[in-house]
Amino acid sequence: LIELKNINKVYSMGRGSVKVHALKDISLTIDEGELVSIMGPSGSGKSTLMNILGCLDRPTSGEYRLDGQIVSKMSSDGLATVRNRTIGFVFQSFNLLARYSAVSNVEMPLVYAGVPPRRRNELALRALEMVGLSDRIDHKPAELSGGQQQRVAIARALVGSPKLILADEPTGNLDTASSQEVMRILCSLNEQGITVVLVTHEPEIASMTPRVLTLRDGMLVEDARRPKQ
Amino acid sequence: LIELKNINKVYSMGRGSVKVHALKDISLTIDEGELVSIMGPSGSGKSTLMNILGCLDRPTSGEYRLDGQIVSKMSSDGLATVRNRTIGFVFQSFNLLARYSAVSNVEMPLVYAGVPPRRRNELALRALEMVGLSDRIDHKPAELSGGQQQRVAIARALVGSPKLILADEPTGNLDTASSQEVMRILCSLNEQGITVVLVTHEPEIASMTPRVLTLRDGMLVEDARRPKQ
Ligand SMILES: Nc1ncnc2c1ncn2[C@@H]1O[C@H](COP(=O)(O)OP(=O)(O)OP(=O)(O)O)[C@@H](O)[C@H]1O
Ligand SMILES: Nc1ncnc2c1ncn2[C@@H]1O[C@H](COP(=O)(O)OP(=O)(O)OP(=O)(O)O)[C@@H](O)[C@H]1O
Ligand SMILES: [Mg+2]
Ligand SMILES: [Mg+2]
Repeated sequence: LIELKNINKVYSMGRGSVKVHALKDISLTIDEGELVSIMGPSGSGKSTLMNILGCLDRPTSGEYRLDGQIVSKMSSDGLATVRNRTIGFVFQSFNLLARYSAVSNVEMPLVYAGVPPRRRNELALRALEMVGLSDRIDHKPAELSGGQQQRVAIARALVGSPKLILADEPTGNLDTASSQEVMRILCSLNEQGITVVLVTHEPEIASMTPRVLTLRDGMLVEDARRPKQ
Repeated sequence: LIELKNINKVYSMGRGSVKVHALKDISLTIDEGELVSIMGPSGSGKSTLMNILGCLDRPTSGEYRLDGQIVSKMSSDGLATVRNRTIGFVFQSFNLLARYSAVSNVEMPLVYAGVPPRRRNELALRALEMVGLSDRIDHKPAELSGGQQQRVAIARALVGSPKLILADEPTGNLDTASSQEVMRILCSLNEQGITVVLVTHEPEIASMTPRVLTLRDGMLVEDARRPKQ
């Protein structure tokens, strides 16, 4: 499903005078239906890699094939369609729309996909129920706790039944019980065939996935597969 | 230093039709120089309690005495001075100013306190060095990773040598090594006499503090003191 070849990402700031080489020559393949964790120190390039996988940012060099298609050759419309139809993204900073309620935020991907209003609302309520927020559907982000906002972001990523779920630190603000609940949802979606890639800094979460990629200073330093427990 | 008596917080939404009773009859005392963790499920009221302790929000009822002064009786100017001189606050969502660099964000509390520019810059650089970000001082928040933004927020809370540090999930986005580093800083500040209250969902972090308060559904359900290890 995912094929990266020699991916580099350089951020340039201050009118180009300062450069940060955030990803260095990353090559990796992820097959459909895999469940993969990405770990590494703060600043090692995990979110940068997730943004490229999620077609939210372009690499500075290298090739990315998603489902056999070369992403860099696609038009921005084509990219937007792939993003909406194929990928569910949970951002590290949630990225919820401040002026909309939790249920409206979760309906957003379905609006883009042209799903009719009543069906959209039904699917969104079901996704919010899965993450335990049925009693907060009309709250705006500022009227929710940090972990509740995170769970709305997770519900929004799942609601369109995407082929690929990219979750950047999905349990960063959650207590142990809520964390376990989120991992249970992601693992059961994976058992239905959905490919899941998640970034985590918690070893307990990574130990629930059969493959762990480790980044350090922009490089892929380890790719460890564990026999299914 | 901190005395809460029968604190309640009710959020009302939708022009008052919906009410969320976020804190229910909380009474507690925290002495100067203590190191305390607050734990509890997502949505249990931890951030709401921290906002009241940090004089960023007023309780709906009950009394809060900080350093012997009744907070609810203070003018908003008096409150702002207390907040700036006495308290360093690390927000769960960082709350950095987007248009300013890391070092300018860390200097902000010193600007309010009237510290001269050169001294301000020196203290801010020292605080950023403590959290391991000397090579990112000119980056704006959007040019920093999640954990780096968190560490800038921690540096900003420490820079004015406050009497009380309130840190809401200070390690939520950090890998194990960076987390240990932040806890080392908070513990050493506490050994110098600074009172530290931190919210965490990670039991490993709470086990480093001699006292752990547990919230559940807006109530203080446990106040456990551990003999110093
Ligand atoms: N402005 C608001 N209006 C209405 N309800 C709110 C508001 N802010 C918070 N709440 C609700 O109050 C409850 C407590 O929120 P709070 O942010 O204190 O929880 P928390 O313990 O910090 O959770 P987390 O661990 O997820 O950060 C939550 O159920 C939340 O939905
Ligand atoms: N827009 C940008 N401009 C300049 N540098 C950037 C930008 N975004 C990120 N960086 C830098 O690139 C490096 C990688 O950032 P990235 O967000 O991918 O790290 P991360 O592994 O997700 O970290 P964390 O675990 O703290 O979230 C960091 O050192 C960061 O400072
Ligand atoms: Mg990140
Ligand atoms: Mg909170």
